[in-house]
Amino acid sequence: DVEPPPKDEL
Amino acid sequence: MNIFRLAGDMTHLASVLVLLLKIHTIKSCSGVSLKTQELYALVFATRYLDIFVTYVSFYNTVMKLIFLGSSFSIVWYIRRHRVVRRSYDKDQDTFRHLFLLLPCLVLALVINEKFTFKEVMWTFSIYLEAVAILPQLVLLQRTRNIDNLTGQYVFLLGAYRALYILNWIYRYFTEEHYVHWITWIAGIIQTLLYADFFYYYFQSWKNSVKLELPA
Repeated sequence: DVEPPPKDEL
Repeated sequence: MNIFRLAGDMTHLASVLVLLLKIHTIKSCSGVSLKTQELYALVFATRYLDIFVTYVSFYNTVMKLIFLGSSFSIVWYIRRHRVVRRSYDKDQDTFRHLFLLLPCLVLALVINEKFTFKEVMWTFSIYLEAVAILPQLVLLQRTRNIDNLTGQYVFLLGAYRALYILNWIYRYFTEEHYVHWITWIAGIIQTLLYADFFYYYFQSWKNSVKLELPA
């Protein structure tokens, strides 16, 4: 399972 | 951060400032949908629940605070300001919040990355943002009286969404594992909602006539 990308957007 | 993301954030910021400035200086909110503004306030409140817990960057925190502050100020102006509230087209702005809120909530409970309160709220905010512009678009079509600032507000919001898609494409090719399916699909749907508006906006711009949407 790939780690979900960080939520770094607005 | 890439140039598309920055340009997207700046158009988003510009859209909110245009609207606040319009309301603040001419003390009128005519043509502005309170329903859409309330939905945006809820979008930011549910998306930035962890604003003081998860730190991404100074830029992100400041922008989040601006979006929260501006969206709630706009709602306050339309509902509470002694002069502004009289210009609100209440009888035209009849879109029901619930028609958008309920499906988004159900969808967020079913389709999400992780079934936790924070994650479901975040997903809900993504779905809700995708459709929150609908009451505004309906109001524009209904009144057919679009002043320049309201037209620019909707145009800038649409531009922000389009730029975010370019940002995702860029990130997809430059970063590893950068796939946010939920955000992408909701974002594409959101951008498509502006297609019709964009068409008439550019037509009016090309022919330098006043923007008017067909009934």
